[in-house]
Amino acid sequence: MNIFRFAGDMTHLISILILLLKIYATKSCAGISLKTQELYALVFLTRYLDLFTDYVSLYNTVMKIVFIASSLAIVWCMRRHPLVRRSYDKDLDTFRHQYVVLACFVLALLLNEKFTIQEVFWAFSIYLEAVAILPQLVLLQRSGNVDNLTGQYVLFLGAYRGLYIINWIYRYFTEDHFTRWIACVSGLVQTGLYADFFYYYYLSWKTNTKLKLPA
Amino acid sequence: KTTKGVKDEL
Repeated sequence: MNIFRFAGDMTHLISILILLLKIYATKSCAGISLKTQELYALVFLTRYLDLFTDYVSLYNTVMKIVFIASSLAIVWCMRRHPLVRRSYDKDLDTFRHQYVVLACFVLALLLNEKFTIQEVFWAFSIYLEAVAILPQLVLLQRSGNVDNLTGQYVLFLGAYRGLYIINWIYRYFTEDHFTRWIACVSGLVQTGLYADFFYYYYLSWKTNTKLKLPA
Repeated sequence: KTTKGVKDEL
């Protein structure tokens, strides 16, 4: 475990906590895409199938449980919580994410490290995570303005991906058995998706204006 | 040392 990977996990955890805090404190999920949250819950559920079979470390096991529990909690809040669900922008969150799920699953059947249930679902979760943010970015563009907590949520998510890429570069040069090409390539694609959001976020911060995404 | 293919990241 290197510092880049640990920092990446922490920023990932912070991004989820920001979302939970925003929903809990404001009892509102305006500006948050339920579809992105559902995709993330699916990512964690399909990636951590090995939760009870392969024990890597206490840290890994605890973090996996935290990620699964928090992502399901967010989805539950947005779907079931009587107050929160009223503020969900159903007609803005129209990204057809079922096609994305299907495409990732087909890709995982074709491109995986080993053709076993666990490996196919792992590859599926890696591809799905790369595109899971799309409904959220589309919703932000649709709603035009980005409230600062949601903006920070996406910012921390981007930071987590960026730190993971640095972690892979570091591991590539320091370890002889480092082959996670599926995660690396998919991670690069995912970070690229954030790049344009970062650009507009930086512009809004620099010009001290409200973050506006071009429709 | 992680052997090839062991998923030791999140």
